[in-house]
Amino acid sequence: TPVPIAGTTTAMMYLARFGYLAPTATNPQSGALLSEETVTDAVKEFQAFAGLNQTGEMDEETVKMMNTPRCGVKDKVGYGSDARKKR
Amino acid sequence: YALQGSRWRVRDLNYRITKYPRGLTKASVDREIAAAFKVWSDVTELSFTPVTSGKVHIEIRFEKGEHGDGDPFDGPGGTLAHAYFPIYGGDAHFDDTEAWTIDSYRGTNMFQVAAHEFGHSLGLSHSDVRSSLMAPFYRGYEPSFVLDQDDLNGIQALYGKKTTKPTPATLRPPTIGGGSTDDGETGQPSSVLCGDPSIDAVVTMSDQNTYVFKGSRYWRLTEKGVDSGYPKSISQDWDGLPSNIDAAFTWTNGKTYFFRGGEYWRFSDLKMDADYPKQISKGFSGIPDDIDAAFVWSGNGKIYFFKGSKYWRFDPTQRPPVKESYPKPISNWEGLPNSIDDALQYSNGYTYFFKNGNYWRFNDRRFKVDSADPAFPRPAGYWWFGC
Repeated sequence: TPVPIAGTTTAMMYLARFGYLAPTATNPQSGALLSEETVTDAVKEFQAFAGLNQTGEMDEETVKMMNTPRCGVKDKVGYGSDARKKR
Repeated sequence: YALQGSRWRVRDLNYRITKYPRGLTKASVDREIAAAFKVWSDVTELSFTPVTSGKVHIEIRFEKGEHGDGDPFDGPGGTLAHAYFPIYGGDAHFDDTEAWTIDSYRGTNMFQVAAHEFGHSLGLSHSDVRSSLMAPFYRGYEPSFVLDQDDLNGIQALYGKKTTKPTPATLRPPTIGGGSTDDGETGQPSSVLCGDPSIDAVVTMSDQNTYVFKGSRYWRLTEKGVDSGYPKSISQDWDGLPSNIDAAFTWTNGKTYFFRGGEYWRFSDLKMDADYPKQISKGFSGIPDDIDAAFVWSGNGKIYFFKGSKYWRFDPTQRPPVKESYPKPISNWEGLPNSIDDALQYSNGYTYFFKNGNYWRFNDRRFKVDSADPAFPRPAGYWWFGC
């Protein structure tokens, strides 16, 4: 049985919220199963956007950046519906 | 920068604050919001007019939690605000659980966040240029605001350049309540340089003033640190000079040369000479593009260029100006690191090398980094910028 890594869910929610993962990735009703590569690529994309080393890992700098106060608008708009469009 | 894909068809926009935040007077909020819009109207032909009733282009609200758009705020920290692109209405919402402040290192600076959000309201997406206003992350209070070249390029791609020159007073947000600023009139150290004392370039001009360049801003140095009234915008004051320059030096003819990428610019004081920029490969044959540093060494009057772990010596009186024996390893300069940010022969005759917020003083006679107490490298913020 896969064992969740501490903080993984939170990180995935962050990545989905700001456009690095499809919104369905964190929808408990969809039962989405993501490959490790998909998640690693999403982390790398975030790291690139934030000007961090692109390790693909949730290292200290990445976690710190994800905890930095920020604007709620998505960084990438490639995935699905954007909350900004609802109006 | 990144454009979302929509923009306003009209240039004269109006806005209305329909819900004010707790803890600040309406008048002070009005001033901050106006200053935030002014960031964009100073560099385009856009105009923003506050109104108190009726239908408006951009509605501004300070809200808590769920506030009707399906994108609830998350309490203090985290998400601070969000805004809609023009095609979705342009409205801007701010999380009212944040401690919004004005001209203070405490809380969250309303002006900075509002200026960012209004960038979205005008059609700009998030930028991956970290120094830009449109980067998504809040950087903390910055007392002296200058719009980054990246933001300038983005907004002018949408709405064109301003044809009438903004008044100098509009180049920075007003100081509300007469409080002192960290970068301005009080002559206090620059928080931007003190927070991150790494630099792009440093050069002494023919008028003997020394300038530091970093991103889209520049500072004039004095014996005590940064001169009052700085930083200023490179694009505003240096005719045609880009941001993020690589290196600079002043030649014995009094001309100052700036380098970025594969190009160089020549200035006489603050005026760019005609027909610049030019290609480095044309004007400085034998010198690579994307150099790290350049300076003129009074020991022999030759120009030295640094890049990575190598350096080149350039003698414009010789053909070829760079001998075949170059490049050579920087390790020849005992005690110097590779990949320096820039170097400068200062008016005291010493040559100084800068890297990552530190500096080294080079002893020309012994051809090694000076032994001194405290030892080099030393923090540039303290010794050079008066932090």
